[in-house]
Amino acid sequence: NSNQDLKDEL
Amino acid sequence: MNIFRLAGDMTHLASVLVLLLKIHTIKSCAGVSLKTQELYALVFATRYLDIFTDFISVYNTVMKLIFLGSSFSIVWYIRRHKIVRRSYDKEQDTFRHYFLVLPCLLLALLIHEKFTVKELLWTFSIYLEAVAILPQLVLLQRTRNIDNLTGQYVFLLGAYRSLYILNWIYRYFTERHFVHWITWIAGLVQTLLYADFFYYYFESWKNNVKLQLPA
Repeated sequence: NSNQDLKDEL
Repeated sequence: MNIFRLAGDMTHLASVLVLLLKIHTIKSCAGVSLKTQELYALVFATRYLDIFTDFISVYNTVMKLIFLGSSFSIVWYIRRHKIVRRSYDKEQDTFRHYFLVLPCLLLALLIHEKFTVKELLWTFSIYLEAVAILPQLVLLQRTRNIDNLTGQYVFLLGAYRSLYILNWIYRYFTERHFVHWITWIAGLVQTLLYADFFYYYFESWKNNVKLQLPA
């Protein structure tokens, strides 16, 4: 899941 | 970006600003735990290494720089500023860093998603953030007389954590965005640490009396 790889939260 | 996430980020930002405002204008860090602030500086330094490798958004980068800058300036103020440092209560702020840092390092080495330097540091920062408030909570309990700004600082931090949990629930249902269970557990533990403080904070607010924690 690429969504999970990208850590877009702070 | 949903409303919970935005509100969470804004309360996080507000907490840092309240603390900086207190230190900068009153020139006092009474009741503030340097240990907690140093742990947060370490949390941000290990988590935000990705500003050099990934670009997510301008918002994301700016917020990361603010959290890095503010946490290191708070540490600088308490350690180096010639007036502020006099108000630091070293005798009361006795929590040992390594009690928290070493278990978090160990846990990150054992439980992680990927065995890469960046991923291990990120995981370490998640674990450490969950417990970094402990020296501050211990200090509040010891000093008992909590000034308004310090109370608000801790309240805003707790609000930020609670809002992030709502954000994960919301993202799960709307985007099918799965936050890893490591993040879930660490986030829940972190939020629960504030439960006791929240209870006394709301009691004092309801009864309109000064916030005091029981000994």
